[in-house]
Parts: sequence; C-alpha cells; structure tokens
Amino acid sequence: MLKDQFGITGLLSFIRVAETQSDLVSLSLGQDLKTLGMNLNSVESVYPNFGGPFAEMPCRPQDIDYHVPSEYLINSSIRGKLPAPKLSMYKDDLLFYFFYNCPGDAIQAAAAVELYNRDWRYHTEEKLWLTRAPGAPLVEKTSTYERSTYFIFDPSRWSKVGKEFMLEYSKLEDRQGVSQHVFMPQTMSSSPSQS
Amino acid sequence: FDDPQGLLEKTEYLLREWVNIFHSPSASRDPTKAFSVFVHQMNVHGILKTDDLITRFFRLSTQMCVDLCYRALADQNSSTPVLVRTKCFHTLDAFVRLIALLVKHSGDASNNATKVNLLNKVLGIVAGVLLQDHEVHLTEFQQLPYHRIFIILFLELNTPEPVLEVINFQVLTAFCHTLHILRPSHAPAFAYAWLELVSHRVFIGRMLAITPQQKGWGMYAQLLIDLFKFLAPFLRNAELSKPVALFYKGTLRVLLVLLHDFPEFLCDYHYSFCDVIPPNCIQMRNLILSAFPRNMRLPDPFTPNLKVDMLQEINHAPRVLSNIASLIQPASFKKDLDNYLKARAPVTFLSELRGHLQVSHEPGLRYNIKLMNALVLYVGTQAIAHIRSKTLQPNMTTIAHSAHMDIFQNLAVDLDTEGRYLFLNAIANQLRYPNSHTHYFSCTLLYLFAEANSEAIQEQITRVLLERLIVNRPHPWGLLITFIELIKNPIYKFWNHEFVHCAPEIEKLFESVARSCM
Amino acid sequence: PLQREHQFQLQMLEAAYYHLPHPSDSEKLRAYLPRNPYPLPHYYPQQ
Repeated sequence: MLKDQFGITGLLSFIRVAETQSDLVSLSLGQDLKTLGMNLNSVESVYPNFGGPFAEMPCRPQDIDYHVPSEYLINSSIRGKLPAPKLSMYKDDLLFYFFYNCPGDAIQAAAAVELYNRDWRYHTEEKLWLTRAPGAPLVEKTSTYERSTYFIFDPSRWSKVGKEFMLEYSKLEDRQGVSQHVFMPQTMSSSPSQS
Repeated sequence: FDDPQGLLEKTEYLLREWVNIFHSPSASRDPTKAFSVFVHQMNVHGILKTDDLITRFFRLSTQMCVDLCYRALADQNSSTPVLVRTKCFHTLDAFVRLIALLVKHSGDASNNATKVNLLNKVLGIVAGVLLQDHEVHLTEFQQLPYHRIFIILFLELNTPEPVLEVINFQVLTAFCHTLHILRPSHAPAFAYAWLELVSHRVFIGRMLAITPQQKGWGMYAQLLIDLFKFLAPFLRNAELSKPVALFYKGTLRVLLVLLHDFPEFLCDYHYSFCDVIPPNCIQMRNLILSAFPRNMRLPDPFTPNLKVDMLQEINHAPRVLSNIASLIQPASFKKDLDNYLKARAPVTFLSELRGHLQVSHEPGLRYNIKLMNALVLYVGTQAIAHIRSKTLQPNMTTIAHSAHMDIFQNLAVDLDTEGRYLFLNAIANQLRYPNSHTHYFSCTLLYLFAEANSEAIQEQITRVLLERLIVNRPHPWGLLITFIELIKNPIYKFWNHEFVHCAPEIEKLFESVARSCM
Repeated sequence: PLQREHQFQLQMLEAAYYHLPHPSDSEKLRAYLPRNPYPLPHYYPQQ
C-alpha cells in the first residue's frame, strides 16, 4: 500500500483525527449543511429572504424592504412625533406578536417581561406561554407541581386554548430568568410589575 | 491633488446642507422639489460646472463621510453599536440618496449614457477612496462606511422605477466591475462586507433571476471565482483560523443558496469553480458538483441493476462555459496533443506529458492543476466525439484502445502519487448528474481500475472516490453510481484488495456503503 | 506555508473579523423598532 498522504492510509489518518479533533477536518469531512440556518427543504427559492453569509437564520419579514405604496409608509410629517413603543399599553396579542416575530431582538425580551408581569409564564420545555384559566379548580398541588386547567397561547393557531395538565414549577421560567433581560431600551420599558 | 481653493469648504457646506434637507419633513413630502433646490445650490457654487469639479466634489464628500464614520466608531465607548450606526447612516444614507438622484436625473430621459457614466464615476471614486484608506489604515480599516454606501446605493438604483429599469443591466455591470476591483485579494479587510454585498438577496435576485437571458451569470461567476481564489491559500491547510472558518462558512451558505435556487448556474460554471477550489475542500467541491438541472429527475443511484447506459440523458453533453481548449498551454503542447489524438503518434509524446504537467507557476505547487484539469476534460470530450464519429456510444469497450485512453493510462502509470491523485481528481470532478461527460469519465475511471498494472493505481482510484463519499452530504450522482459499480461488479475484484481491509475503520466504511447499495 | 502576500491578506482578514458587518448595515434605517440584537435564552423561539 502507499505510505504517503495520497493513498488509503492518508485517508485513514484524517478519519482517525476526525474522531478527536473535528475542527481539523472541517474541510475534508465537511459539516452538516442543514445546521447553517437555511431552510433547504423550502419549495420556494431561498434567496429572497437569505439573511446573508454570516446570518444564522433567514431574514424576518420586518427585515426586508418591500416596495410598498407610499401610503403604507409612515408619513414624514408625523414620523418624528410617533410615541415610542410602550408595551404596557398593548394587548397581549401584540406582545405575542413581538415575542414570536422578533427572535433574538431586544423587543422579544421586553415582550417576555411584560407578559410575565401580566401573570403569563413561559414553559421552558413546552416552549409555550401559559396562564391560569380564571376560576379553574386546582385539582392537585404539591411543592413541586400542580394540576389544573390553564390558558396556553398557541402560536400556530394564534389564539389562547384551554388545557388541563400537570405543571412542574421547575419548568417555568422564573422571575430570575425573565429579569435577566434587565437592560431594556428605554422606549420599550414595561409598566412596573403588577402583582 | 490641487483641489481649487475653497472647494473643501464648499463641499462641506453643501454636504451638510443636503443632509439637513434629506432628513427634513418637507423633503419627504416633496423629494423632487427639495432635490432641484439643492441642485441649484450646487450650480450656484459651481460644482456642476466641469467633470473635474464633480469628481472632486464626490471624492471630498466620500472622504468626509468616511472620516465621520471613523470618528463615530472610535467613539464607541460612549454609545452602543446601534447608536453609532444610526449616527453614521444618518449622513451616509443622505449622501447615497444624493448620488442616486443625480444618477437618475442627469442627462435627459433618453440619454442613459450620462446616467451610467456618472454611476461608474462615483463607484470608481468610492472604490478608490476605499483602496487608499485600506492602505493607510491597514488593520484599523473600517468596512462600515463603504459597505453602507455600496449596498444602499445598489438598493436605491434597483427600486422598480421605469427610469432605472431601462439602465438596470448597466447598473449591475457597474457594480460587478467595482466589486471585482475590490475583490478580497485586493482589499482583504473589506472581504466580509464584500461577501455580504455579493450575496445580498437583492443582488443575487437581480444577477441570477431577474436579468433576462442569464446575462448576469458570467459576471456573477467571475465574482465567485474571485472569492475562491482568495480563500484557496487559506484552505490548503487542515486547520482554519476563526476568521477564515467564518468566511468559509459564509461561502458555504452562499453556495447552498445557489445550489437550491440556481443549480443550472452551478452546472454551467462548475469547471471554472473547481479549477480554483483546493483539492482538500471536498465538501465545498461536492456541493458544486451535486448541482443538476431542476427539470431533471435523477434515478436513485442505489436502484438494483440500474442501467446507466440506457439513460437518455447520457447522450447529451453538459454546457461547459469555459473555453477548455484555450486553457491548454503552451500552444506547442496543444499542437502536439492534437497531433497525437489524431495520429496516435509519436509515442514520445506520452513520455513528455508528465514534464508539461510539472511546470507549475504557483510557488508551493508541484503540478499545474489547471493544465491537468483542462487536459483531462479536453481529451475526454475529444474521445466522446471520436467514438460518436464512428456511430458508437461510449462504453467500457468503445473507450478502450484509443489515443485518448493511451493518454489517460500513461498518466495513471507515469505520474507519481501526488500527480496521479490530482489526475484522478480531475476525472472525478466530471462525475456529476447524468450526461455524456459523467458517463464517459465514469467508464474511464472503472477502466483504469480494471486495467491497472499496479495496485497503487487501484488504491488511489479508491481513495479519490472514498474521500468524496465519506464527507457530509451532498454527494454528486455520478460519484455514487461509479463507486457502487466498482464495489458491486465482480470483474473489478474490489474486495480482494489489501487496501480494502487495511484497517477496521476503512473496512467498516466500505461495508456501510456496500450495505446501503444492497 | 503561505506566501507573503497571503500572509498579509490573512492578517487583514483577521483584523476585519473584529469589525464584522452587522445585519442592519444592509437595511434601510428603521426609526421605529430598529433591529436590536439581544442575547436571549436558548428555549425562546429562535426563528
């Protein structure tokens, strides 16, 4: 057999390296291209919302400049006078809109804080917001969990749905988790927390 | 040099004036009126009097915008990146709008040359300021102002307005020229922004989708070749530094967009791209070679008893937009080659082949890879034509005993292991979707394996195929069908070879591929 | 080993790595709700 790097033993050497130092073989063994944050199974073309070579995800709708009729644009005479967004003034629906449509953005954090203040809680495993259904009986309660009926916000149906399930307190994002978003651009600061 | 007395002050005054106008509510209400008032001011200050003064005005304005950005970026500690950018864009976007309006409204409606000339002038000025700044600031160079000017100007000039649609191809050409001048090997500190510009969704859309008759494809291919040429030296070593790894990953993303949306573009230019991609960038090369026309349905390579010879598509030659014959240099070598292909003589030609291939102009490379690739593709296409001229089809029988196969067999025997590895890679680069080249080169590789006079040749053919298969997907169709044939067809006695059983990992690999074939 | 010109190019690329383009560099300025990237928990929706 060949002894240099142009035969099978040459291939064997980087197969063996791959097991321990994968970054050394990123070119020759490559990487799973599905992990580059692109929707490769999309039936439509992906270039119209390609986020760019260094983006970990496609563009969000609000990142793309569509040519809309000028009537849709904020009229210049009032543009400078619009009040800054104040989340405490908005209904839950708009808060959920910001939370699900602005991933990785400060306003997602601000919406989470405001929802928390309105007694919504984020389930870190189900990745859903929930709140108690008014008047729902507490079927079971211990120090670590409770069972009752809750309102879940379902983003796929964009509505609140009632659901009875066993809620483990450790799975809820606590005040600690939410308050880590302490830096909040002034314009988005929410109301003082309600009880 | 020699800016007229007072021009700098005038330019500063006018630029400041325009920025205020641009951000004023009245300008938003009636942009054309605001612009015409400002053009009058430019006239009053004599800026538009001569071509030279206009040029100086744009250079001084560009430099002022750049200086402002450097000051704002230096001031980072006192404000967030978002605020720094807002401050920079406040002036940059106004300056860009002025350029766009001047381009749109210069010359009369029918005279597009004036518009295009002015655009080329301004792009050239910005590029010149960038290159000079790149030389001065070196590692302190900031891409931000230039990136912003180019992308916003491109977006402004690609809004769907009749006056712009008429000159859109010239606008695209102007930007491609500018991006070629600013290619990463010329301005490496601008490389990340350059890749953002080249792969911007609107730029890709215009160059590859909207512009009719694929007129933008050649220019876009040139920009990708600039990209691969820049990356190549840094990808030849196994370990990538973080900056290179990020740039490489960005390149993969761009190629994935092209593979998904414009596979025909990758099919047409695969040869030029693979000519500049280093041999060890196996996944990136596979990505390009895996492209196939969207209207084609590929038979599953693992179909039992797949009869490749029966596929309709293997009678059609793929489009290859590079002029392969012209790549075979020097001309005397090309003449000898053609003589040998025609007369299968003199035999001495074969013994001189290696010498020609070992003349490398690139330090550190012992072989002229470009010549190797061109020779293989040229001889192969000549072989297909020759076989067809005898009203035969290329297959394991008709490709044998010919001047063309003499050359391939001579290269297989006469080259050292590195040369043979590059030679076999040149063949494997033709294993793509079902077409006459894929079929011919697949037969050739199998023929070289079957007729090899040493096990080293067979080992290297296996190496070249296997390293392309064990890499993460995608895998070219032609590669899969060739390897499956090699391990399934008993005439190749594949499993008898020592190199198949030389280590447990290798044996496991072959068996897993064999299992997926069965 | 890299040739000298490639060494220089690599050095400049590595310097540029610390001034990377920002997604908003390619977008029209949005006075209202500008893009404001923010580190959020992995369990929040990423797309």
